[in-house]
Amino acid sequence: APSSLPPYFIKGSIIQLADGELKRVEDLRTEDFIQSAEISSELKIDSSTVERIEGSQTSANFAVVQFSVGEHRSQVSVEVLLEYPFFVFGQGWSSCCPDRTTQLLELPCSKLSVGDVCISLTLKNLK
Amino acid sequence: VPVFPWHSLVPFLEPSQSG
Repeated sequence: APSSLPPYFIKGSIIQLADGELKRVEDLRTEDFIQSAEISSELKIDSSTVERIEGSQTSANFAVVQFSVGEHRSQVSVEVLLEYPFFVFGQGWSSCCPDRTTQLLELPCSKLSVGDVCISLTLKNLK
Repeated sequence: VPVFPWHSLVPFLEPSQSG
């Protein structure tokens, strides 16, 4: 089955950080996201802990990942393709099925597990 | 060659939660 993942996850894709620096997607590090969010006027990084990973009811190609998001520990579930990569703090790209991710995108990838802390975005508080 | 912004790569979670 063809992947419908966005093109920027394909190995070699050029990503622009908030300070203008260009990096390949496979070379991104935790610090790149943190520093970009610090520069951003609107976005801030949240820590989203994986609480549960289940197969989707609707399609075998999808998984439902439940996160505990931010300091308020809001419960958020997202349905994603098994090969969809999340960025885990201090570890890098991780997906429910890293073999598929590597096969389809050539993106080096680890196995996403319960307890992993992923980088997510939220709006900066306007106060 | 297309260039993608860094914030496309990580999910936006916790919609409209504040305070």
